[in-house]
Amino acid sequence: MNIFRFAGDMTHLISILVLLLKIYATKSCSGISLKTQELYALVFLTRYLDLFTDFISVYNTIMKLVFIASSLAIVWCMRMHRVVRRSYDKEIDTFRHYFLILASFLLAVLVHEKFTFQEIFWAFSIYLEALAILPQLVLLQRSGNVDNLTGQYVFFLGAYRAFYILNWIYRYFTEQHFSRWIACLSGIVQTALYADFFYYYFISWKNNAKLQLPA
Amino acid sequence: LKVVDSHDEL
Repeated sequence: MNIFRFAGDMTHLISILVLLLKIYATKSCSGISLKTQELYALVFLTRYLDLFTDFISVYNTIMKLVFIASSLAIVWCMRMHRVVRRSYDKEIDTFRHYFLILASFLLAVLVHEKFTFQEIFWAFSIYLEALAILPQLVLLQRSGNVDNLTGQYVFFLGAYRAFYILNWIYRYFTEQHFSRWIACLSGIVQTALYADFFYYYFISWKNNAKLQLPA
Repeated sequence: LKVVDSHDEL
């Protein structure tokens, strides 16, 4: 464990807490893409298949449980909670996310570390996570104004993988034969997808103005 | 439970 990875995990945790706060405090999920939340639940469920077979550390196991439980709770809340579900922007959250699932799975069958069930699903979860934010970014552009908590949620979600890139650089220089090409290249693509969001987020922070994404 | 370090990251 290094400071970059710990900072990344904490930033990821903060993004989830901000989202839970937004849904709980405002009893609304307007501006949040249910499709992105479903993709993230799938990412965690397929990435942590080794939850009960491999033990890395108490921290690792607890964080996996938190990520799985929170992502499923958010999907449940947006689909089933009688108050929250009414505020879901169903008519603009129309990204065809099944294509993202299919593309990630096909790529995972072709490019993986080992041709085993667990490794193919691990690679699938890595590729899917890189693309999972797309429905959310599209929804933000369509819905124009972005409320603060939603903006902060997306910001922290994007920042956490940037910390992981620093973590991979650090591990590359400090550990022999450290190679995580799949996770690293996918993480670079994932962070790059946030580039324009980060730009507009920075502009809104500098001008102390509301976050506006161009349509 | 086997302790591994293959995917030690979240």
